[in-house]
Amino acid sequence: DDKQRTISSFFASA
Amino acid sequence: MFEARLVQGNLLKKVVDAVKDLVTDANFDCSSSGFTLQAMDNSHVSLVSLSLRSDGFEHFRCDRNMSMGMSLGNLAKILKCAGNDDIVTMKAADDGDTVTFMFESPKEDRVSDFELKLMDIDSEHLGIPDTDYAATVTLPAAEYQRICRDLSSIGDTVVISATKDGVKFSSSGDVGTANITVRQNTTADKKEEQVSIDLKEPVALTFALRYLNSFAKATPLASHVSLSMARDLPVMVDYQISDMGHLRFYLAPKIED
Repeated sequence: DDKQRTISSFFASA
Repeated sequence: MFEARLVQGNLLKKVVDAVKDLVTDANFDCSSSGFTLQAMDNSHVSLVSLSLRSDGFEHFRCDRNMSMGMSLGNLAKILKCAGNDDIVTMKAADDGDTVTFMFESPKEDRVSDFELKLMDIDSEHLGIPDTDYAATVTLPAAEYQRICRDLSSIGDTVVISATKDGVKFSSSGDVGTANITVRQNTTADKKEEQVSIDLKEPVALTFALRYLNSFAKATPLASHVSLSMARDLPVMVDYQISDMGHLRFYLAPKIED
């Protein structure tokens, strides 16, 4: 099964 | 101090109703340029980004930048007390721990005010990079809502694939499989039925339907919604709020380990 990634693994802290 | 008067007060109600199930508590950030919110859901899988520009308000004053932490459930309870056609004014002092919502009926024969306690919320602010999306499909918001709802009865995830033939939403589960394809249709008689597809290159991504369904709670905000996708990146689900800004949702894809 595909794994659910978190959004913060794509968008870094500003 | 902060003061903002919104003639179309029910717009605020629609925004809060659209995000309150996804995000429990959030900081609303006010600056001279407008009223914004950025928040992740509890599982940090999706991100909500609201922007209401100051020029979309009838009156907008923000003397210094401030962040107002609110329980969205409590905010929704308060906004529920506003009439559909009421003008809504928000007011907060620079160092106060409350925000006041004033509701005025269009005939000016009823005025009410509700004070909401502010909360301290630790929130992480993420930078959303400018992205060259491989595909953007703009479809009626009600159609998007229907696709998500229909596919949810078949499976938990959806593969959205954009090709030159259209954008296909596929799901499978114990019941069987389902495929729904939407094609470009910019000549529909009614503007609200039009579908446009901007495809730079084919792209296919897998998403959890639960979140896409939750985003559809923003349907009353706009006639159309845009889905923008790029390989191995979160999808952007964008509802434009006319003359004011946008409510955008970002959802991380499911990716093979």
